Amino acid sequence: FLTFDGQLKWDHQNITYRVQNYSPDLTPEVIEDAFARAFAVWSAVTPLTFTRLSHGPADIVIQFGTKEHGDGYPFDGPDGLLAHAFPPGPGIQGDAHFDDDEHWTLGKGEVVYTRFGTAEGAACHFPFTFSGRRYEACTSDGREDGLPWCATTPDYDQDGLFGFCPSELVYTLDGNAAGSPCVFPFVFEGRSYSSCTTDGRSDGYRWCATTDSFDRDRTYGFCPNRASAVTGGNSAGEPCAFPFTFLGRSFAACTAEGRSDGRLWCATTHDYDRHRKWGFCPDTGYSLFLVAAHEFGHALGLDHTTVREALMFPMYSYTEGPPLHADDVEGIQFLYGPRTEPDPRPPTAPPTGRPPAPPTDRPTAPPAGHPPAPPTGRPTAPPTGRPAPPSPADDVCSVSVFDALADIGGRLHFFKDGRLWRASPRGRGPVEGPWLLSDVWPALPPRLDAAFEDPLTKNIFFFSGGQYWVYAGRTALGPWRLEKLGLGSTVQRVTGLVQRKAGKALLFSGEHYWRMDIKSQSVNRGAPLPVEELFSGVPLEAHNVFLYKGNIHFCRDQFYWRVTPRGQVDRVGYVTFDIAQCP
Amino acid sequence: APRGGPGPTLVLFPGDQSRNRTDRELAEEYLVRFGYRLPGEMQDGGPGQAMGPALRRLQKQLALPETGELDPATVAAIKAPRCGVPDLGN
Repeated sequence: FLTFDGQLKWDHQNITYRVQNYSPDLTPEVIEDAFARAFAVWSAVTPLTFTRLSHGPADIVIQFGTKEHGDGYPFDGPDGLLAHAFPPGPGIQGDAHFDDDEHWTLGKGEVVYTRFGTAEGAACHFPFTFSGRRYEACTSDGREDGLPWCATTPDYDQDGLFGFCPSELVYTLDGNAAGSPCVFPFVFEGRSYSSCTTDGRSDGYRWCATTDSFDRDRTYGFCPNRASAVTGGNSAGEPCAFPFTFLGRSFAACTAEGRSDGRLWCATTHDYDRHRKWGFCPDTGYSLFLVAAHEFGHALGLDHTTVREALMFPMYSYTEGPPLHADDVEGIQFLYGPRTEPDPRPPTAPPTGRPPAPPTDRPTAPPAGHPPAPPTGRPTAPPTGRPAPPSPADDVCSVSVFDALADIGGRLHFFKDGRLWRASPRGRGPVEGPWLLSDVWPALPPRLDAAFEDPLTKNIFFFSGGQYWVYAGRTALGPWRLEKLGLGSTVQRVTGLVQRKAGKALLFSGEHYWRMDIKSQSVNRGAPLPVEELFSGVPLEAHNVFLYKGNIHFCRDQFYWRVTPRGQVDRVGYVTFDIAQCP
Repeated sequence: APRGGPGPTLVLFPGDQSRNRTDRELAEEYLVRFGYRLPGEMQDGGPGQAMGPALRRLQKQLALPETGELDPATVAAIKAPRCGVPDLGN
């Protein structure tokens, strides 16, 4: 990752932002939601919070604009430059600008959200049937007022759910008319207009009056782009007019005729030869969420990275997964540190998939309190002791940073201050426990640094400070000093053991690792190797390393970095939320 | 081989911003815009060999093979949609 020269960053954590205007491509609600989610990407891994202001000065001012839009860094029409942002600071610094010549979507093509009607703002469902006919786009059929509408389920006749599609006849954006619809015809500078116009403006935005005379009342708003509106050309925002005539031929769909670049276009009147009004047909568009998350990275102090998979790589690419790469997380945490508090918990029940577990429901005594038998029947692998008495510390979700995690008996075990929990057999149900460590493995101290089960012998290694133990069945061996493994006296603790092949493992301690023969309990002679040489992109200060479901996990604070068998970090997340499946 | 009739009719669309520019013209503009080259460098040595070091910087930054040439991968990269913040410099 890279930061800007001078490591520009905000000197406070409660960042404010204001959305100055909206793109006609999406409804304001969808735009606001995309921005809020983009900020949440960064607040999830930092102590930063983001608050939207409706007016007044804000740290980050967000603006849509085209071409030269006031800052000396003009946009370039469709495609090419999508957006830009300024590093943290006063004034224009920290602001984010989006090129409104782009087709802004959520990355997968046009999503038409409705207003009013009976669908409470749901998106159109295309195709839908109405009076037995199939519709692929918004229609004004069935209405006398010409308002475009759509069904939000496949069958309007059956469900009756509908809403109005974006249209200047339904609402306007920004302006000074509080979203009132256009009034046609209206008079502007003595001329009558019966549709939205760009006259009187240099930025190309389409507008209308919301009374019959702008000259008299001066109330106006910007026209939202209708569904299936074209981009570029000389009619941006207008819908295609099918069928249209071009070079004497009739076209009922977008075409690449007449062009050498293969781009699809359509006319926005029924006769191109006569009116010459045209634009490019809408495509999948660019995800406002992803581009905003990238630009907000700049607004927080991150420069472009050379890691192609990272969000802060300069080129746009669409992804449905979490947008942050380990490189992004390291970069932003370099500036602001990691998140220090868990996400706020809603007061209502947790989402389905993890049943609520009030304290009174906790098992407190046998027989119900006995943990289920281990899957292998082996007496020592999983816990067999009695559950600990309930207390606030019993909730695995209240633990921010675990002492150690380890896959034992095919189930992930979570260790913290003398307690342990274990994941459900397939890792899909709620975590079970806690149990007292002293009940299960009595020889161990309450605070562990690492644990490891040798898949070959099923012996379990436990590490704490400068000592380690080995449990073979119910028999505890040790403790021994770490020097017995061949580690130098400077090694204060072991942070993890990961099996590489039968009988061999990697032993981690801080920024170094050793190759270890498990049977002889000895590491290779020679200097330890730096972790970063074998595992790029993982935190050097990892305090726990373990293998789970075939991937190596490096834990630092409440986060984990997951490394695939091919050595790539493919995920960074919260231990509690992602691995312990806390709500 | 087909002799072919008249080719497809190409039309000059009003307001079409997609001017026909050569890949080299696009690359030169890209190198300056995103900080790989200063505008003054454009004249140094003519438009040819002087692009090599700047192209290498670009290719390194964009995780492309560092050929120093305006190869297809580099041309595709400079035509791809992207953020307007310069990659190098302020």
